[in-house]
Amino acid sequence: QEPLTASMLAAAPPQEQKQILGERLYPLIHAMHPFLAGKITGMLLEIDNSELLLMLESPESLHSKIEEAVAVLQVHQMSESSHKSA
Amino acid sequence: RKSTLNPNAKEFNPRSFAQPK
Repeated sequence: QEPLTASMLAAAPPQEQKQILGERLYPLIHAMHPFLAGKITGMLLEIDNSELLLMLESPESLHSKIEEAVAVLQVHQMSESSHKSA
Repeated sequence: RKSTLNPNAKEFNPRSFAQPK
């Protein structure tokens, strides 16, 4: 698969750009967290496209961001289950 | 509070992801 570039991304409509980035991120995230991959990818897709492109080129920063997302999710899930509203 | 990641983000559904062999 050819590397994704900013110009390739810019050629796509905005909504499509996130999908394209997600398609690149998902397999990488899936390799680390198969069960959370869809959720983590969705969280990372809220980051700026330019930053996501940098992450795709830098496995280390991508990995640390993935771990950050997992941590955020875990805290979120704990607080959700402790609230027990509704 | 350093994380800007949103745990309520919409889940991403891959269109073309195939399991690696």
